[in-house]
Amino acid sequence: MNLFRFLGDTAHLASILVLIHKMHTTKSCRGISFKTQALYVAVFVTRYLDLFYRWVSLYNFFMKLFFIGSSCYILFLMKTKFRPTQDPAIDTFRIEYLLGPCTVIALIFNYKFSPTEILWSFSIFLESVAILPQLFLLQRTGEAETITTHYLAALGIYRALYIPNWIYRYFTEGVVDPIAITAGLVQTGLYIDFFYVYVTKVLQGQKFELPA
Amino acid sequence: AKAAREKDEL
Repeated sequence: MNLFRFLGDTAHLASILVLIHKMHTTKSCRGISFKTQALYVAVFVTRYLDLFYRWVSLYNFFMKLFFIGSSCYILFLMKTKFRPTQDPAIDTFRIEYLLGPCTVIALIFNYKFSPTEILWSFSIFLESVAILPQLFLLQRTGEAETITTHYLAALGIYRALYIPNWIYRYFTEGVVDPIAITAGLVQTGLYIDFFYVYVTKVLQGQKFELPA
Repeated sequence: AKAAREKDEL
């Protein structure tokens, strides 16, 4: 464990807590893509199957449980309590365009052609694009509540921090994880446009609004 | 460097 990864995981944890906090305080899941949240459940469940057969550490164990549990809880909230505040008409990204290619790529690029390793690869590739329905929704509405942008910013910071973590690991442990690195770079790249608006508007105290 | 999956990462 190094500082970059720990801070990255902390940002990831914080992003989820911010999202849950947003839903409870505004009593709404307006502006949140159900599809992106559902993809995260798929990501965590397929990636953390190793909970059943590999022990890493107490930290690793509880973080995995938290990510699976909290993502399911978010879906649950969106489908029950806050269902009336959700607008499927604007959450229109076609996720089959993500699931299909990720399945094919996972079958080609994996560290071992075994069910759990293929699912792990799949989860890495899927995570890298899982934010697209959310960014698409944001693009469509052209604006976002400030708290929603903090959620997205924390999620982007989490991914960005994994990059120095891999560089650090390359120099200290001499190991590279090409699948995670490639997907991680793609995922971080998707946030660049968002971050530009976040830094130039939200952090200056303005509302998040995309240029017309 | 060796190419391998980092099994302790989340």
